[in-house]
Amino acid sequence: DENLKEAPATSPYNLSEYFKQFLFPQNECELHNFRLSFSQLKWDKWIIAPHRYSPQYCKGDCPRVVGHRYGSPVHTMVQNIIYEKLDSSVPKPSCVPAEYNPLSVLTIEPDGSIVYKEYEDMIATKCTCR
Amino acid sequence: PHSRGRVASEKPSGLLVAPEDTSSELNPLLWLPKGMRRGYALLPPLLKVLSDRGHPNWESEVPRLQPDSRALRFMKRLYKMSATKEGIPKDNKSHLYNTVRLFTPCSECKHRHRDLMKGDIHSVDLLFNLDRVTALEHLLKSVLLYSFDTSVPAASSLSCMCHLSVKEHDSSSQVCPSVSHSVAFSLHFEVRKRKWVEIDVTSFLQPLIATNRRNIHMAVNITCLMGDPQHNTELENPVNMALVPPSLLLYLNDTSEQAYHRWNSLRHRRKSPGRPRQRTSPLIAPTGDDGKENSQGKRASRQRR
Repeated sequence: DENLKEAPATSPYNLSEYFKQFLFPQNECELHNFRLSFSQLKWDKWIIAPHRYSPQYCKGDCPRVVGHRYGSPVHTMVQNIIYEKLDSSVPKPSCVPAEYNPLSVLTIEPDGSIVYKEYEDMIATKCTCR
Repeated sequence: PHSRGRVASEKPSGLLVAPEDTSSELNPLLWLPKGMRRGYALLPPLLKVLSDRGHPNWESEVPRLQPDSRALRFMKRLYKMSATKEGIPKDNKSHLYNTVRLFTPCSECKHRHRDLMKGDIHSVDLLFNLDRVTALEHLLKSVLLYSFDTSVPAASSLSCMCHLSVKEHDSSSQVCPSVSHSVAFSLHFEVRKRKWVEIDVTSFLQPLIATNRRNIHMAVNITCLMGDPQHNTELENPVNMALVPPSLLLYLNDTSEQAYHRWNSLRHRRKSPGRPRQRTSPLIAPTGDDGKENSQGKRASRQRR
């Protein structure tokens, strides 16, 4: 209601324009698939397993009012307000990974020994706006 | 990067060096804060690819000794047991390790003698170089891994006597190492489809590996006979096995930042099962109160910690 009171008396057409700014952007921040094989990087001589690896990535615009939709801290909205109202040289919040999965890698070391290792944070599983 | 503190060397990056050459000033690993340099096994190659756009196939130039094919087969089998097809570690409570290293002996002098009564005594002197084990990798279990190329009929049982001694190279006489300590034990197993026998030597090697010993020189005598002492079948006709010199397998817990810590992820999942990881800001504590904890809460959180 408050928004309506504040909003200038406008024709229905402008009203929809007015509300558009609260809609979520078309290409909203979300997780995208990406799959690579270590042979593309010519690393398959020393990385024996896995053959394929899907690190995934986050891409898209962050809606202006992120709230808890992305688990974003309040700071994200503050940064958006700074960007819009005070100083546009301050970047808008970015779409980045928030959670990861580990990855097990089997490699041949330069001395010929073989090592199985489990690495943290190698596959993005969730995105957030920060 | 404009990070805290000074980076190790202000020199511009450029020249590529092999990951293990930590001496050269240009090694990107030296850009990392001291505490982080050790243990970044996968990082150097990633850094080099990022820092060098010109030579996409630089990796193929890095010489790598080819591993033993049997060792490779064992490690691929271990990988299949430990990770899914996508390479994600299986949540297996029993396996606490996040690193397994397999070393084949860099040199071995075989002594082979037969003593009909005691079967086929197979003894070898083995030297393992453990340079690749980092200071942040803590030993959980060490195993001598024997693979059998044997004509022993399947489903037969073997009883073996194993005598293990570690040789110290004291500074005076580099040539003839003196035996420092030894252990003897018997083991019994069924040779079915099994191609491997793991002899647990953890307690035996623990002191050496804990003191960050880089080279382990040991003599292994193993005698195997057909039969099963438990069912007092006569131990007869020695098995003339073509025993391949054993590999040394180290199950380790890598305590570095970028290694996967099962217990840590389990704890994290319990805390916030579905929400992205976020710091509880003082303004909005998850429980909605303004961040004051009653004494009860304090005690409970202290216990949890």
